[in-house]
Amino acid sequence: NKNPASAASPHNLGEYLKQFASPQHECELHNFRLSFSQLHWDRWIIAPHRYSPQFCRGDCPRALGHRYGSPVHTMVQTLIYERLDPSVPRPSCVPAAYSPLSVLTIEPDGSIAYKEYEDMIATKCTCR
Amino acid sequence: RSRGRGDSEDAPGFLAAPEDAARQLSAVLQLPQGAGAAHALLPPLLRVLRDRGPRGWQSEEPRLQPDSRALRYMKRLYRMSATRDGIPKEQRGRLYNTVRLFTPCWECEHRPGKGDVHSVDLLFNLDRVTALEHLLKSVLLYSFDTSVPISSSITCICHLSLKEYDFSSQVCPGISHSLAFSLHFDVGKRKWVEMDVTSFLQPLIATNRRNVHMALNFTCLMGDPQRSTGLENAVNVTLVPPSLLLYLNDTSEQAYHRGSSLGPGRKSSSPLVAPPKGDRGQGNPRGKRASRQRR
Repeated sequence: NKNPASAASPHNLGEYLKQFASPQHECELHNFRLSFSQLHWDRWIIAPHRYSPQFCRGDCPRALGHRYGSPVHTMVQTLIYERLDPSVPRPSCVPAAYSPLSVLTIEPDGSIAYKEYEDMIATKCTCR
Repeated sequence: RSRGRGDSEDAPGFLAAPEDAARQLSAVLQLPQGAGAAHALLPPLLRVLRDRGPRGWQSEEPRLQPDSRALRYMKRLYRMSATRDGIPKEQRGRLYNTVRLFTPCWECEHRPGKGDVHSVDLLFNLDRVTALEHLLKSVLLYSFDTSVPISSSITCICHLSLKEYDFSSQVCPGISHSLAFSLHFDVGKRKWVEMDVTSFLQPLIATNRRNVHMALNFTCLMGDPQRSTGLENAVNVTLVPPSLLLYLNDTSEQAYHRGSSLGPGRKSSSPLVAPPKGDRGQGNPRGKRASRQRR
């Protein structure tokens, strides 16, 4: 209130605050489930019948804060994009953590294999 | 390399075998060597990504169909090892992240001689086991077709020997070492009987031997062996040639590595803590209680 200019134009405050608000389509984890029959792999993948790899999509806020667990570099990259070189891409919404997947398959020689694979299901997203 | 679509003459071998495709693509995509072989999903994934057209993934190589009994066993193992969403269950101290079941690729049953001694020669081909899959436990898995009444108990005395081909002599395979053991079980309750042969096969698999030739002689007696030893109680048991089950720890990057959940300094007594056993039902009740208390 001390600043007569802001008092005179309340919209400036709104504009100022907007840069800290979450984007409308915020970066978040989205469900995606596929079945191996869609890939015609169900003849040799016995289990699981369905696989939910999930995916990340959305905009990254300019001032990230702790919610995304993003490193400071992410804000620096936003700064580079906005002030120094627009050819440098803005930070992207990408998976930050995964969980493994167990798969039961028929091998070409007719033997049967149970295997656990790392990083097959996205469980969390981040901006970086 | 040609960047054309679909089958390209001048890029032979791309469709020859997924592993070959993976190996050639891995040279392009800088994948670590051997990643394709260790990751059954990688070669088909690479092929789908390489062939953009709808036909890309349909040219799967033919696969031999496994024995339905073996399939049933492995489906149960899957249910006990992973959740409905396919996520590996966390069982305290479980080290294996790979289980392979092999059925004999060659078997020769000898006519029963005096009494009811059955003998059979089996050959297992373990080519699918990669160098990064380290053996933790190996089990011979029996399922029985018996003509005895369900409720009785049977004792089988098995004599197992490993045969090695002595290529220098080109005569008969020599017997490298042998093992004798007895199995006592109630036919009524069990569909499967597991016979731990880890120490027996360890030296073979550790030296990357991929063809395992076994000779099995067994006699099965009805009732408790303590009370009657004569063959008059011999029972006509038709033994379905056993499958070979290998519990392995895959150390490749793509495999799931669970830290030892026992914490520093505490080790489980065996590399496999209570692996899924036959018909013991779903999981480990103690494990359930512990997780409930934790919750």
